[in-house]
Amino acid sequence: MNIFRFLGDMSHILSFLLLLHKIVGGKSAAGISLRTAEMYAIVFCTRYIDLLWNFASLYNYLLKLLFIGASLTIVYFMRYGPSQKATYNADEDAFPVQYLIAPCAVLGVLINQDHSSPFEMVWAFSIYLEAVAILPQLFLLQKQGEVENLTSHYVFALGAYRALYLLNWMFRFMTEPDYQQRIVWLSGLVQTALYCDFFYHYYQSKKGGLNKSVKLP
Amino acid sequence: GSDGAVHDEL
Repeated sequence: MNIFRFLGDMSHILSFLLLLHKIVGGKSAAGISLRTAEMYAIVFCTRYIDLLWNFASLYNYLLKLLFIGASLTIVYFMRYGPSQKATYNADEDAFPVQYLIAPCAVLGVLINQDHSSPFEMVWAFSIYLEAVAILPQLFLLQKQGEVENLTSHYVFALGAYRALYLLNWMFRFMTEPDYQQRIVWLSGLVQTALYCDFFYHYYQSKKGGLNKSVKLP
Repeated sequence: GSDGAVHDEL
């Protein structure tokens, strides 16, 4: 464990808390993409299936449970909560996710760390899908133009988590001789790059104060 | 994986 990875995980938890605060606490799903939420649920349920046979640490185990639980809770409320369903922008949340999921599944089978293991295929699929899962959310925000404060903080926290993980990988690459993980490097770079435009507009909007809303062109 | 390590990251 290093400081970048720890702060990355904390930033990831913060993004879940912000989203749960809005959806469950505030009973609103306005501006939130159910498609992105569902893809994250798929990402965590597939990647952390090794809960059943691997144990890296208590920290690792509990956070896996937390991420699966939080992502499923978000999907549940967006799908079945009456006020969440009423505020969800279903018409605008229209990114064609089959074009993300299918190629990720093919890539997961073809390019993974160990061809003999089905779990490695599933694991690689989850890494690829996570890299692009934010796209429907960014697409929805772009359509709406103006982003609510809580939503912008949520997307920022999610982007910060991945940027901190890039620093974590660099740190581990320099300090651990056996550390390779080429798949995660490339996917992580792609994922973080997708946030760059949002980061720019977030910074431009928030430099006058955290309560200024983000406007996207 | 082929590097023999359990995936220890989230």
